[in-house]
Amino acid sequence: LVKIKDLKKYYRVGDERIEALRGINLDIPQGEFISIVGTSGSGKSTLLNIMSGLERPTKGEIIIGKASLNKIKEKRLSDFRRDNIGFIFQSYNLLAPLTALENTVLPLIFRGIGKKEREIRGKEILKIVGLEDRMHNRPNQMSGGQQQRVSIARALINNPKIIFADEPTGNLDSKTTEEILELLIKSAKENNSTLVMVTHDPVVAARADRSIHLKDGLIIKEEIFNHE
Amino acid sequence: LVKIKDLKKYYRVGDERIEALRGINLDIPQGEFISIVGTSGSGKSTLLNIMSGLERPTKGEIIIGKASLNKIKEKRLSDFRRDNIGFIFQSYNLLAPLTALENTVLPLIFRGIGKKEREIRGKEILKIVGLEDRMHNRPNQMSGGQQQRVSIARALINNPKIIFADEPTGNLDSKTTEEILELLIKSAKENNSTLVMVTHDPVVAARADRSIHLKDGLIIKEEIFNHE
Ligand SMILES: Nc1ncnc2c1ncn2[C@@H]1O[C@H](COP(=O)(O)OP(=O)(O)OP(=O)(O)O)[C@@H](O)[C@H]1O
Ligand SMILES: Nc1ncnc2c1ncn2[C@@H]1O[C@H](COP(=O)(O)OP(=O)(O)OP(=O)(O)O)[C@@H](O)[C@H]1O
Ligand SMILES: [Mg+2]
Ligand SMILES: [Mg+2]
Repeated sequence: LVKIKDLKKYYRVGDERIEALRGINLDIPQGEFISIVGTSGSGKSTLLNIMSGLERPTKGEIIIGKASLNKIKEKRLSDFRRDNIGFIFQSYNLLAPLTALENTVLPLIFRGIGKKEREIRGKEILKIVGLEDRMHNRPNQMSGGQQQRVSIARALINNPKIIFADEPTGNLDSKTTEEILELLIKSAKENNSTLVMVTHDPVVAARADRSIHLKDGLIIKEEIFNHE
Repeated sequence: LVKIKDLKKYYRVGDERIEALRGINLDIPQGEFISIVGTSGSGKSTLLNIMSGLERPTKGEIIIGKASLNKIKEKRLSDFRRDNIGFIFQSYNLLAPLTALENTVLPLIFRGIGKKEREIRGKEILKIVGLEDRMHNRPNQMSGGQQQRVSIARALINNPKIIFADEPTGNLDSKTTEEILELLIKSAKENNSTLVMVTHDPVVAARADRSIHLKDGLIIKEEIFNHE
């Protein structure tokens, strides 16, 4: 499903060039759960942003299904993301003036889903992540982990074909982490969705089918896990 | 040094009352390293915010040294924080238009320290957290963990008497986590500073002298650790 060929990403800061990704090659079959680990600054978020079409590569190709993300125009790219991708951001990216419920149903608004159905589906997913009594709170009226769970609810509400999760459990205690992991894995299995998860937690990383290790913008190691 | 007596904090959302803290009693001697754990939403950040004077309690007392934080006026409270407290936020709270170096030296500007000395001290602490080649990057030009480390550098640059850290290693891999922990513990020891750290990582929590467990706004357990 996801094919990455010799992917490079360079940033410019002043007259310095930062090589965030230096040549990534990776194939991810539909329905796989793959985790990405590596030290702070190794390129994990950058890789996720490019895989999901949020940023363009400097060189190389990223193909999802039949769509060549590095080639298609911005409007088509944004439609593609809206229809196929759920993204859980490392810093949540919730809209401050909106409540948990309003933030959660944003992807449904973009797909033209009516108010009544949005409310039903929004409440349902918020209940699943344990936030049914925080539905009408705005982000600054919630804890860090509660905001993270709204971000997760918003990513899942569309049953996307691919879920990209950047540190989805970084602000959660172990019990809530386990519940969220179970939710992500179960939703992915039900829809045969691909789950690509960046994490610093080796216990979380080992729940995947496969784990790739980044260091200085390159894949230095791959681990395959057998779960029963 | 820090005395908390029957501390309560209630929030109002619509016509609902959320009891974030329901009666906290805690004494922290100068120089102690205490960790605070608990599930998402249990009141950890709220407790930290009140202990450091960033929020006022609804009921109860918070005394640091001779200062009664719940009683003193806003201006005196803000001077007290500036002179005595370093705070590492769960969501970093960096200023977007400023570089890593400029964000880091903000506490020195507030204390009237001159430009030359600010630059020397800022570069020194950024080098210690491994960010000397990101000094002139703004937050959106840095990874999550790099932003977290700038937040840490900024909190330490004043050698504050009390360091409050809200999930300081949540976005860091295990190697960087260890380096940052060593730094925080070492800086605290050198200045006989008190270190109050919220964390979800039980390994990090166990590095403290003592750990308190919050659940639904109350302390339900205390653990004491003996380190050699
Ligand atoms: N400004 C606010 N208005 C309303 N409710 C709030 C506000 N701030 C916090 N809360 C609520 O108070 C409770 C405690 O929040 P707090 O941020 O202290 O939790 P926490 O233990 O730090 O959680 P996490 O581990 O998720 O960061 C939560 O249920 C939260 O929804
Ligand atoms: N917009 C940008 N401009 C300049 N440099 C950037 C930009 N975004 C990222 N970088 C740099 O690219 C490198 C990789 O960043 P990335 O966010 O992918 O790291 P990461 O592995 O997600 O780190 P963390 O674990 O800390 O979140 C970092 O060194 C960072 O400073
Ligand atoms: Mg990242
Ligand atoms: Mg918190």
